[in-house]
Amino acid sequence: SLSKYDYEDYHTLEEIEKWMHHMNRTHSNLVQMFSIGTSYEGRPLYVLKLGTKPSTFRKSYKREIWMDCGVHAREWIGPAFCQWFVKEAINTYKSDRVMKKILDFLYIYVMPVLNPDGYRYSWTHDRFWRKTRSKMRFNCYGVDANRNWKIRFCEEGASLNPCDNTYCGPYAESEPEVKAVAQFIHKRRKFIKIYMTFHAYAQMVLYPYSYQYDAIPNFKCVESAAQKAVQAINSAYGVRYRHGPASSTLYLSSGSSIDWVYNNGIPYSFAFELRDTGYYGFVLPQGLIRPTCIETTLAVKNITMHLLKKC
Amino acid sequence: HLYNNRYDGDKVIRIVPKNDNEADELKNMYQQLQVDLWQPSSISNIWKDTITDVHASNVSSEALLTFLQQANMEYKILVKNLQKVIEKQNPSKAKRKRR
Repeated sequence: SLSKYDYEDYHTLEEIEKWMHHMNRTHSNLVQMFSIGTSYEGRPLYVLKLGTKPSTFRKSYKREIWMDCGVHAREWIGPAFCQWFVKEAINTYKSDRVMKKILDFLYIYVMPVLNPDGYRYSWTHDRFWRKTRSKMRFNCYGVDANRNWKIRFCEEGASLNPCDNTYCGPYAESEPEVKAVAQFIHKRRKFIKIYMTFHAYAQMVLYPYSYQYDAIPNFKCVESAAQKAVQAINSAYGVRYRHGPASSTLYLSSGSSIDWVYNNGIPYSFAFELRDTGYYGFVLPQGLIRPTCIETTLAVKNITMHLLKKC
Repeated sequence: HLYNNRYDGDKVIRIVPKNDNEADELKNMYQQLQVDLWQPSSISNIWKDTITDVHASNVSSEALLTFLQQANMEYKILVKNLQKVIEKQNPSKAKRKRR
């Protein structure tokens, strides 16, 4: 039963899609569901838009936030978090003044599974599948959906070999999943102020640049938001996250979404590397979904509130 | 068994190369064995002091462990049998499959 949906369990793609339809149907005051395109294998690329319609007393437009999960298929904690966040937003809208403020003043787009073909494949065939499922040369499949963006395409940290896990693809935005998100964000770039993408595992909050060691122009504002986000994470269960530019904190990588988004004028662009640091890695137990999602929700709310204040 | 028991005996091994030479040897070995790198995501990101977590099949892990012992490189086995972890940590998936 969808009214008893278990947010502390990992769900199949079919279950997530049914859940999205259910949320759309049962919470129409706060949720709108739509598709931004189709995947390589023809699956709809669903997005949930959270937020109340702006009242006539407020600005006629609202600033927007984009969140995506499930870019890399095997990182199951990502889609679990996106679902948890939607549930929290809806359930606490009336009781939590911070959440109320966020949803009244902003729209949040949540894409729980950016790479539905890969995610499904990780349930049915290969638990550790990372890429999309497009057919490539040498009888190999898939492209790394976080190396396929039109920014320093296929330079550092990306592979030209179609059989590698970090294959950048034959050309930028070759993957329909990446192209659809890029087109949507590009169209709404004047409104979207924060981009957040959720990955695993490393326990980090990262921001641009990924492809070079230079600091971003608004480093102080972004660094301050990231620092507060990791403090918020720590406040829940004492878990320590590192934060900083992706290039120096994690490693150099080209063609990543955070760099492309930042380059398109979105001032706050973050990649979360959720729990853990390798004890379980990609097979994070279900018992850790709850604490991971609670601490990450605090960080997301903190970053969002940072936007509502002036930096 | 989930996934047709394909991960039976697979291991996840953590190795931190102490110098450039070890890092290069490790890169070569990973390429030869075609292992599934968990951290970092690409072989090109392996340098000295980089934490590398690698998922190796039952057969590949034997070869990798022999190499590490012969090369006197320190390692830690994070997961001894990946299939068991998958089965244990996804009880509801097993239930679903049984249904």
